[in-house]
Amino acid sequence: VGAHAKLDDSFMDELEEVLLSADVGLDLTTRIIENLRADVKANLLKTVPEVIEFIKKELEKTVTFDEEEKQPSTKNSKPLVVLVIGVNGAGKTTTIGKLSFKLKKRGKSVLLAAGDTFRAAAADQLETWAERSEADFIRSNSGSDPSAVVFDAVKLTVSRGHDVMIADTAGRLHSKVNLMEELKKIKRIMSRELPGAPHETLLVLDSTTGQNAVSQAKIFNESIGVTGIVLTKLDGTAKGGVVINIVDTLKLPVQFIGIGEKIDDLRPFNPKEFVAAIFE
Amino acid sequence: GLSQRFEGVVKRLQGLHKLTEENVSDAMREVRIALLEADVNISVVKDFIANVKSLALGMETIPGVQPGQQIVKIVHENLIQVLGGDTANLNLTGRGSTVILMTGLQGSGKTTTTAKLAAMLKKQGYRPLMVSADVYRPAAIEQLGVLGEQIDVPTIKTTTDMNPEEIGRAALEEMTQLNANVLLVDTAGRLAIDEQMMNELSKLKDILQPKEILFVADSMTGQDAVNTARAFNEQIGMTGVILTKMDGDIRGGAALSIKKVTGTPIKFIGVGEKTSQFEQFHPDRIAGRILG
Ligand SMILES: Nc1nc2c(ncn2[C@@H]2O[C@H](COP(=O)(O)OP(=O)(O)OP(=O)(O)O)[C@@H](O)[C@H]2O)c(=O)[nH]1
Ligand SMILES: Nc1nc2c(ncn2[C@@H]2O[C@H](COP(=O)(O)OP(=O)(O)OP(=O)(O)O)[C@@H](O)[C@H]2O)c(=O)[nH]1
Ligand SMILES: [Mg+2]
Ligand SMILES: [Mg+2]
Repeated sequence: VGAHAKLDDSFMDELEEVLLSADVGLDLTTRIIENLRADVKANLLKTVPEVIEFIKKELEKTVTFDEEEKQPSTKNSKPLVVLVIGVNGAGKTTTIGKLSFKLKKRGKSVLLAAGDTFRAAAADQLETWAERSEADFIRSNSGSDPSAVVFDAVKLTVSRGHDVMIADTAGRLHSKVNLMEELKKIKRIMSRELPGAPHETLLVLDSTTGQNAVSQAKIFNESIGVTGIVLTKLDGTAKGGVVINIVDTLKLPVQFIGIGEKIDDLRPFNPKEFVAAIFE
Repeated sequence: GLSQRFEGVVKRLQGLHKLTEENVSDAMREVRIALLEADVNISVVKDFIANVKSLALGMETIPGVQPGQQIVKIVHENLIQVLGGDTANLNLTGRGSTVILMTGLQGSGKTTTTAKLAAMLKKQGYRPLMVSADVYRPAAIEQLGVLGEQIDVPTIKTTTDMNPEEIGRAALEEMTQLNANVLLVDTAGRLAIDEQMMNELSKLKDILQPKEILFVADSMTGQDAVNTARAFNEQIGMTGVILTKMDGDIRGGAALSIKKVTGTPIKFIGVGEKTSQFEQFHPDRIAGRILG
């Protein structure tokens, strides 16, 4: 961006376009650009490289989760129960496979629960990931009640002494009240069977999603509480800039990013690299 | 809708006899906000506004019609036109068999949409046959098979140790054997920047010679919609676009972005997870959603 440009209006327009194209969103982009214009006018920022450096630092700061704001970590619970949620096709099932692999490499024993009892071949898909990551696996033996699977999964996790249980859920649009009610019930059943569960609720967001991701995060968080975000498909051309707004306004940390379809294509979120990619 | 957003603009334009550069620019600022909030790509927004502006400028105001309302009407009607004007159908004309190739990014809804299309065609009296050429995603083939059972449409048995080209050839064979007149080919989701996967898709297309190449896109896609649609169009081509997950609270600006950069007609929309939740694309309905 503007490698040899001069600090003028057309450069600021170009910068605005970079942010908008990265799905940063209109409101946030407008605020950022207006603040920059004011700083430039006040001679606080005098050159293009200074502006770029400044805005990168600002965005990094915004998207870096304030550790002080974080809830006391329940990451040391045994067993640790993780609930994975998100809209259709975001990458939940695949992310669980990757997460399972990561945990197994760290010596944890893992149980994957096929909580998507609705979609065609959903349980088969997760079962493949359980096999690939050498994790234990449970699916519904009959019927289509995800709460029943989750109930059995919690029981099995405790009886077999697993360290972690990760529950997959069916994709659902946040605007569907009955599906959000189903999710609340899944959480209730979990916490009734094991107080404190789910210790982590991961919202999986597709990085190609536009501003709708903000209402996804808001509504999923209001319904059952989200403890972290996984941003998938960052190996594509989308920048996922919408998470800047989400971290800023909802105080939800981005824990991981998905960078491919293979079992080890999951990385911890790195604010510096994330922001740098926006300006590539 | 845009009219509410325009209230301030409408007030300022009251009693004018002509739409001028200044008052039209005023109105265009509101349109820009509406379109960007709806996820329409910034470059597409610029083109759309420039076009509407030139249509509006110099237009005489109509007696009894607020100039602001007149601009709203121009914006709305122009948006409907850019989105395609009217509904667009599948190209199934002519005797003999048709091959439909489904393409798109990961998770956009291809497999589910393949089944939706097959169910629709069966209802319309065709003899559809489905096949999955997705040998990568775990249980992708099973997924299409289960859907096929649900809608009572035959699905060719394929396995993950076949490659897509062999599957293409076998499918054409099977189509003749079973006397099916429409073959729907599901493919693996892929990134437009994945050379190897795009080459594979291109080779599959050469073997199938499809009459329809349907680009299945997630309606909640943001600014990136132009990049992926353009790349798929340039490298593979597309004869139709299907927007999925329109049953949400999605404004659907991706529709305008995709249509603008590819010129490809948007033919259908997915409005739910069930195979019956599938509709024709109506530009006028979507225009209203995008403008908010
Ligand atoms: N390129 C890329 N593809 C991904 C990534 N994560 C998931 N996918 C792909 O996205 C598609 C959807 O992934 P799933 O795991 O089935 O998504 P899901 O959220 O479980 O979908 P539903 O259960 O149907 O709602 C699959 O083709 C995955 O391989 C990623 O980080 N990068
Ligand atoms: N709400 C809603 N969900 C949809 C719609 N179309 C598809 N889905 C869901 O979106 C998710 C992904 O659909 P798939 O058909 O697996 O997507 P795909 O493009 O085949 O995915 P890959 O093969 O991994 O690239 C599933 O949960 C579907 O049920 C739709 O119109 N509305
Ligand atoms: Mg899934
Ligand atoms: Mg598929």
